[in-house]
Amino acid sequence: REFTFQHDEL
Amino acid sequence: MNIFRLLGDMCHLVAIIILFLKIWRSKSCAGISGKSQVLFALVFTTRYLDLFTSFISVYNTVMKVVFLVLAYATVYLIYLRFRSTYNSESDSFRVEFLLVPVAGLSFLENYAFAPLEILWTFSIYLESVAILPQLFMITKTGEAESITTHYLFFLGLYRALYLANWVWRYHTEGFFDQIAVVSGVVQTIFYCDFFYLYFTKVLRGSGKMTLP
Repeated sequence: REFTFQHDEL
Repeated sequence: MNIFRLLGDMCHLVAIIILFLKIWRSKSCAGISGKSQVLFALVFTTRYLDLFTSFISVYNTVMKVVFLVLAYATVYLIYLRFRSTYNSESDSFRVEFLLVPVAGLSFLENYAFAPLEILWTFSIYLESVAILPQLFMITKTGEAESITTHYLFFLGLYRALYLANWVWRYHTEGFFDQIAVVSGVVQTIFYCDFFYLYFTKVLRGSGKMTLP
């Protein structure tokens, strides 16, 4: 599936 | 950013600083698993490669750099500077039993089959089990200095706060990071037994935590 989000957590 | 994530990050930072200062001030890493610390350095290295590819916020960048620097500084203290105090014979957990399945799983179950994405997934899976050599060492020797238990307490608290963060983000943003959440739940479970001992032994008594 399409990968859409940034990894914004630490 | 919400209060749970901010508090979680602060607990994580406090845990890492507690460990670093304990070793630095006592000039000893007795009772500390060097293997767990190497695994955490590997976790930060493989996860924070996005420092070079994407900018999220000043906070995010600064925290990533601080975590990386402290992780490698801690490994340096254990394996080089205070190597003579390192209990290598008690730190006998076989890390290849963690690394091989974690590496395999990160290839099989990820969001995208791309190098950075696989490394990020690897770091998430590895973080969930990276504390096991430390917990194994405590079980093996049957005791831990109270400062070591404070380190583990803050590390466990960070995990628990991240669970609250995900519940919050799910309800407010519809955000759901399946890989992080499942690994995070697994990771938090590993601390439950320790939390029990921490509250019943360390906080009520004084000095070392000894296992029954």
